[in-house]
Amino acid sequence: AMRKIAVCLSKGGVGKTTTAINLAHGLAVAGSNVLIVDTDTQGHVATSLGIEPEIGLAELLTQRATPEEALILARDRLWLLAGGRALAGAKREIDRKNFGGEQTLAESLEPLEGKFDFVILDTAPSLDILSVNVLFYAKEILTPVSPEVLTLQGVLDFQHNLAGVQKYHKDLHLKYVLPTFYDMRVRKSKEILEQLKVHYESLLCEPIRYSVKLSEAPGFGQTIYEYDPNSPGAEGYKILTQRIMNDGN
Amino acid sequence: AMRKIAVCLSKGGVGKTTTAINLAHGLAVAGSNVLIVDTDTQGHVATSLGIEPEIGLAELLTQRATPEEALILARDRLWLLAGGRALAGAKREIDRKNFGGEQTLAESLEPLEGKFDFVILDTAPSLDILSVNVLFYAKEILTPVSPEVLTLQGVLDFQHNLAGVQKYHKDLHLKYVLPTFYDMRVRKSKEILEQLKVHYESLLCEPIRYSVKLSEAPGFGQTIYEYDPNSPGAEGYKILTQRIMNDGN
Ligand SMILES: Nc1ncnc2c1ncn2[C@@H]1O[C@H](COP(=O)(O)OP(=O)(O)OP(=O)(O)O)[C@@H](O)[C@H]1O
Ligand SMILES: Nc1ncnc2c1ncn2[C@@H]1O[C@H](COP(=O)(O)OP(=O)(O)OP(=O)(O)O)[C@@H](O)[C@H]1O
Ligand SMILES: [Mg+2]
Ligand SMILES: [Mg+2]
Repeated sequence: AMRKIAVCLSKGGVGKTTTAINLAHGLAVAGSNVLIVDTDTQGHVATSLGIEPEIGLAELLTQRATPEEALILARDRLWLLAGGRALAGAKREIDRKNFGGEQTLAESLEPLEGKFDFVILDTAPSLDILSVNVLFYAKEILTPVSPEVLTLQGVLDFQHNLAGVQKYHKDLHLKYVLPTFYDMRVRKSKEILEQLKVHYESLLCEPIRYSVKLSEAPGFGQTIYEYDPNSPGAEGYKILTQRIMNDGN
Repeated sequence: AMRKIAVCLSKGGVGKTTTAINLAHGLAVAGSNVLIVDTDTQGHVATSLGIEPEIGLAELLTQRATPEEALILARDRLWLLAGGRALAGAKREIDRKNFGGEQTLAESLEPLEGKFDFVILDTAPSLDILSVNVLFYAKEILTPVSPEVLTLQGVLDFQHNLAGVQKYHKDLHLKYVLPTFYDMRVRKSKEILEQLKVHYESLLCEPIRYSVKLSEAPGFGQTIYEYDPNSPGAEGYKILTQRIMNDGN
C-alpha cells in the first residue's frame, strides 16, 4: 500500500522542510516512486528544489486543476505538488464548508491513490485547517525535534492535538521522532536527546547532525545529496531513508 | 503616545518569541510600563516567563473576560496577555464575522489605550487571521532574521503580504530588522548580514549573537537578564532596547 508520511510539528524552524525534501529525494534515489506535497503557504519545498511552480496544491484543493496538471516532476521518480501563497485562499474556501472540510485534502489526492510508493507531506508551523487536513490524510507522522526547551514543549502540545484527531482517524500514528540540529559537543543536545530516549524510545531515529551544508543547499535549489553527498547531513538523511524503507508497513 | 511594536515573520524559529520577551522585559527594567501580548496558539511567552495563565487573549477577543481579568503582572512594570491553545477557538470566531474581523484585536485592546508606554506583540509563524489582526493594530514592525537562505526568502514574502495590509493601514511600518543567531565565526552569518545591510540599511539593528544561554533561559521561566545578565544575549537585547527607547516616536 502507498505510505503516507506527514512531517509535522507546530513549533517553527525545527527542520520540517529540510527533512521532507531530503527524505523524499532519498527514497526516490533508492528507487521508490515518491510524491512530495507542500501544504505550507511559505512554499519552501519548491524553492529548495529549485523550481518555480505555476500552479500546485491550492489549485487541486479548489478543483481549478486536475492532478495531472498540478503535479511537477522535480527529480527522477520524485513528483512535487507545490505549496505557496495561493494556499491561503484555498484554506479560506475549506474553512467555509459546513461539514467535511477536514477531508478536502484526502478527497483531492484520491485520484493519486496507489500511484506512488510514498507520499511525503511538509506542513506549516501552525495548527490550522490545512494541517488538520494533513492529519486526516496521512497514516504515519514523523516529528523533527530540535534540541530546544521550547521545542520539547511544542512536542507535548502537538501530541495533545494529535490525540484529538486520532479519535476520528484510528490509523494515524506518531511513528518517527527525528532529532535535528544535533551537535555532540553541546551539552544541551545531549541532555535533550536523553529526554527523548526516555519518552520516545522505539520511535527515536538516529539524530541528524547540525550541518551548515544542509542550510546552504536550498540556496542552490539542491537537495543534500546533490549539494554535498559526503556531508554529515547527507549521511544522516540516508540512514533515515534506510530505516523508513526497512519498516515497509 | 503608546508605541505598538509587533515582532513578526511567517518563517518559523527565527527568534520572534525570544526577542519579544527580552525586549519587553528590557524596556520594563529601563523604567517603561510594558504590555506583552502573545497572539500565538503555542503560548510560549507565558512558558518562557514561568507563568501558567488561567485565561488570556482568547477570552478577551471573545468577550468572555475584561482586560482587568485577563492581564497578568509578569514582572515589575511588565504585564502579560497570554496566548495558547484557546486562541484556535477565538480565531474561528473571528473568521466567521462577515466584516471587520481584522479589527477584532484593535477593538479588544482599545480599553488599554494609553495605559502603557509600549505594547510588544509576539506572533505565530503563519499568515492567519490573528497575524492579520496584529498588523491592523501595531504601528511598528520588528522582524527577526536568522542567517538562513530560507529566512531571507521568508522576509521577501512577508514584505509582499505587508504591502497588502499597508494599503488599508497607512501608519504601519517595517521599522526594525534584527539579525539573530549571529555567529561571527561562520561565513554564512557574515554573508547574510552583508545582504541585509544592502537591503535594510537604516532599519538594521545590531545583531543578536548565537548564545546557548538564550535558549536555556525559557527552561527556567527566566528572561536573559535574570538567567545570565552578562551573556552576549543579554548584551545584545540591552542594545536593542536602548535603540528602541532612543527612537521615541
Ligand atoms: N541539521 C541541520 N543543520 C543545519 N541547518 C539546518 C539543519 N536542518 C535544517 N537547517 C536549516 O535550519 C533552518 C530551519 O529549517 P527548516 O526550514 O527545514 O525548518 P521548518 O521546521 O521547516 O521551518 P518552518 O517552521 O518555518 O516551516 C533552515 O534554514 C534550514 O536550512
Ligand atoms: N540568539 C539565539 N541564540 C541561541 N538560541 C536562540 C537565540 N534566539 C532564540 N534561540 C532559541 O532558538 C529557538 C527558536 O527561537 P524562538 O522560539 O524565539 O523563535 P520563534 O520565531 O518565536 O519560533 P516560532 O516560529 O516557533 O514561533 C528557541 O529554542 C530559542 O530558545
Ligand atoms: Mg518549513
Ligand atoms: Mg515563537
